[in-house]
Amino acid sequence: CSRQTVLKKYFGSK
Amino acid sequence: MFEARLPQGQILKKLIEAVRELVTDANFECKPSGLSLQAMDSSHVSLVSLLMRADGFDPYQCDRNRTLGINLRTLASVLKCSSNDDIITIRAEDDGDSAILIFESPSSDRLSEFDLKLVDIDNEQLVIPDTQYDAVVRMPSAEFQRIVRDMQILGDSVTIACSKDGVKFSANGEIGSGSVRLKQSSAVDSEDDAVTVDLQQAVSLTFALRYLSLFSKAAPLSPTVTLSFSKDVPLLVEFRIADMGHLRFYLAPKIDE
Repeated sequence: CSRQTVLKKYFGSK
Repeated sequence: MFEARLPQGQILKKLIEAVRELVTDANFECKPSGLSLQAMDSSHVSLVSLLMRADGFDPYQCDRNRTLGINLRTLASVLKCSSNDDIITIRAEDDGDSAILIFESPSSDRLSEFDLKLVDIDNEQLVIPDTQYDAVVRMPSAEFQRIVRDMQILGDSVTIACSKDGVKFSANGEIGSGSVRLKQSSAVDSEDDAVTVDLQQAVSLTFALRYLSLFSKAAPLSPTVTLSFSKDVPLLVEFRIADMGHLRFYLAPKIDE
């Protein structure tokens, strides 16, 4: 089973 | 005032068709250097990043930075009222609460004008760091679209493995499994038909096909697409827009639990 992660884990917020 | 006239109006039509299912509302950032847009899908798994440089428009006028919040479904419906060979102008008055779209036939004998109400969008902006990717695959965009469609027969996700030999897409589900392997092209008549793999190190990642399928709707924009991979980093899918910019999609990888 795999899980989609959110982009915020990789990219910082401005 | 902001005014951008796009002689190849169909570029805008193709762009909005490519992103309207992924993003509902988006802020168009208008600056003297050009037009840009960044928006995440509602589940925050993928990101759309658009750049259209000022020099791709003729003319382009932007006295001060403007943010135009536009509902993309509405914009897509309005753009359907234009013809493929129309010249499209986007205009916004400094104190206005609307964006004006003007469609001009090539002979200038038909002019239509639509006034779109702007919407307030609370848009979280992400900072995308410069990334040295492990593998960069360039292939015909129609081939990418076909593989994504074919893999969807089998399951919800696809594993993409890049090696020095080429790139392999594989999927498995309840009905069975399958794969498509593309070798690096040795000699092709046209560069647009080539498959190239620029490899720093072999990499294999798994992604949701639903999103790749939405990204592949941008295929009419460009004959080629570039896929950039690094371990534990979002996939970058890039379509170049003529000589004026790019449409990029980022997708977070699936992680094994």
